[in-house]
Amino acid sequence: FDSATPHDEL
Amino acid sequence: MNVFRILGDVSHLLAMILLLLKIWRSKCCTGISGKSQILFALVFTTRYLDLFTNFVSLYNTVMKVIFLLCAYLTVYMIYGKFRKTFDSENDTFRLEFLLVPITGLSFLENYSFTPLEILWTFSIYLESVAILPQLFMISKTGEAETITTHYLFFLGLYRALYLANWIWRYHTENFYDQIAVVSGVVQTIFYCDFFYLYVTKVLKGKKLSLP
Repeated sequence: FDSATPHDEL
Repeated sequence: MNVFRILGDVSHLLAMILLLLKIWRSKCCTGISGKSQILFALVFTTRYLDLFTNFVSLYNTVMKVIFLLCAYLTVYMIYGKFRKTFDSENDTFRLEFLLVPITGLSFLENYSFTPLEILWTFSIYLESVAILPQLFMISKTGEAETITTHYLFFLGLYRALYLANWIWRYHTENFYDQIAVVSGVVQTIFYCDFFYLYVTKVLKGKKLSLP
């Protein structure tokens, strides 16, 4: 898993 | 920010405003699933807790606030102001069948085991199935008002545009959000059957009714 935080999408 | 993302967000916003206007102008929410709207309010609440912890951009913050307001206003219209017109007898989807597995899954598959991140994951999984009570209601009553189908169309269009956004971001930024992408694909699939009916019936001027 590749962390996508912080989340910039709605 | 790319064109697919912007159009996706606009389409999402348009869907919510369309639904609100429909209820407001007709003073009637018959045919709308209150359960789906509660789920969407829950989706935004659990996802946008980062409003307090993380600033992305003014656009991001403003849109989050608008989405939250729209979601809660819709729930209020259905269960408050126009509850007499709410068709609760046909809104019988069992929410625990969605909430229990999704809660479990968000604890198992997440980016990090922290409260905010688990809630974010929960919101992503929940959004992918939140429309099911609405689709279930339509299949139960066998029909939907045309304006309701436009709402569903823009909601589905938003999902499809987000898929294009992720393909774009993968190639240009090497950005890849596995949880969002997998859930997003699942969610878009739920709309395919509806899209077919929308194109073959509603766009040809007929009312959406099932045989």
